[in-house]
Amino acid sequence: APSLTASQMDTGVDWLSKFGYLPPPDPVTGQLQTKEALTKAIKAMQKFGGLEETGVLDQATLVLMKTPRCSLPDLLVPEESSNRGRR
Amino acid sequence: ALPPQSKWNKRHLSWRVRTFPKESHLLGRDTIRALMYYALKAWSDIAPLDFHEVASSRADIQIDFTKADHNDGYPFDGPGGTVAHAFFPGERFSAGDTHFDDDESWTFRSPDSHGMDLFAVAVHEFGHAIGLAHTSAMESIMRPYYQGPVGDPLKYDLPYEDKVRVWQLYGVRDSVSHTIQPDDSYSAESPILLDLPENRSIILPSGDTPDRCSTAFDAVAHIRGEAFFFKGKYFWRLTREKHLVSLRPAEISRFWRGLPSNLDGVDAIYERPGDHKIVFFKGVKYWVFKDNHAEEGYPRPISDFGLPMEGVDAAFVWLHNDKTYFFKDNQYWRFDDHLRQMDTGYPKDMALWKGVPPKLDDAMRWSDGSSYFFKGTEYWQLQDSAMEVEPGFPRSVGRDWLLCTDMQSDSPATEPNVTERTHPRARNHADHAESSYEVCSCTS
Repeated sequence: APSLTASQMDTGVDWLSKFGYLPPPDPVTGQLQTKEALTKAIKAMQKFGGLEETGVLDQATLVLMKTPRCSLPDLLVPEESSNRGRR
Repeated sequence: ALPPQSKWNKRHLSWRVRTFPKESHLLGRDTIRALMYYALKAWSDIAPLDFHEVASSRADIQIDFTKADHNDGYPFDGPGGTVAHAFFPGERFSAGDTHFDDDESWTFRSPDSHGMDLFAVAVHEFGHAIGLAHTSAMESIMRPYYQGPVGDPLKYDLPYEDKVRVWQLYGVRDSVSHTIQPDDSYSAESPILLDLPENRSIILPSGDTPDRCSTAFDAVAHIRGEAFFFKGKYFWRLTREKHLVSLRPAEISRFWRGLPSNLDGVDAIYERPGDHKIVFFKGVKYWVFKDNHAEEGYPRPISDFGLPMEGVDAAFVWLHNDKTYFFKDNQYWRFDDHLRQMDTGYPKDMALWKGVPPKLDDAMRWSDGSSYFFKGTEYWQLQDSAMEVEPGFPRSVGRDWLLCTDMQSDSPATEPNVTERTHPRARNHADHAESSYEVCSCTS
């Protein structure tokens, strides 16, 4: 498969964070995520979206990420364990 | 974050469209209000919730068409991308509020490619507004991705998946015939049941409904992950989490459409592997249901299966091999639903199922991988691929499946059942039944 551009990778990471698949970016390290965490997040997103769980940002995954959708995250954390001030 | 208890404590919820699209050339204001009304109605049709439109700024569900960053932590991103969101129930000021991206091209009765169907998105968002989170179920309106128009708002029927989820939050909406005995003090303006979904246990069943704690069931089935217990004209339903949806049974004819109106019970039911259609057996006939509607061309004779014309006692699909097993008296058959033919070498003697009694009421598999066999007020468990009953069985069906937690007697018929002990009104009902006056009153 053709390798992803940096822009596609950034878009993917942003998307996964936005919809609850990756933890919010650490304010110190910025967007740095481990490869394992990223793979796991992609698989979770693929499973939730009904795609094959490849763990890579393949074409089908990118297409789904571009599909219009609701703003709320797919994976929700209990409120008391959230470190965010608002939903 | 999802609040720990994400549901409304009240059942009457107000709503208003606070802001309309800036360029409302596609949809007029009245159309938008009507679509909101019908999107909310999709939920209130099945759950004990009532929505009413108000002009007040204190409406529970404030609906806005807004764009970009609108100071709620969920900025919109122009056409496409995120199109709407809603806030879960709770005490916060924004609870229930629903926002649509004003940069989208909102449409109604237009082809999918022409924009975003406002009704479809509104049904989804109001699902959040009453407490539902996203789901991965393909058929659900609560999938996070826009899936196009969903048809006529006046005829829209929520997917089964979503009905079950909202029932788990609020219970099932009672129809008029589900109410307790007609009472002059009750009127449409005072829908007393609507405020009491948690207190449904105080509602007595009508005179001819069986007692779930002491009855022997006609049929038990595992359908779409849930358990259904059938007795006479009624059935009880348990969710995937084994929670009883209601203490009161529902009438079979009011949910399973297409069976004869005079049907007095069913013999066995199972969900067909492969196409997930549901098969009902009664005597020498069977019906195939797609969801809760019988398909055309039924009933048909059970000889289609290669079964004898005496009928079946029980039917279930064994998780171990995905084959369907039929039981009658002390014999059983194995059927391949994928090939639609009976396996050779059957019937066999039920003695091969060690510990399982003959002349079963029914059998089913459950999500724990086990098979369960039911007869009388007892049941037997066989784990995984075992053909031998687990130690400690039989056990009480009522106690383990149907919330009869206080049942202590082995002869429930001679003891007050749990409903009677738990609720004074029920006890009175039982006591009164012993007087000729009350019996006469009931039958009249």
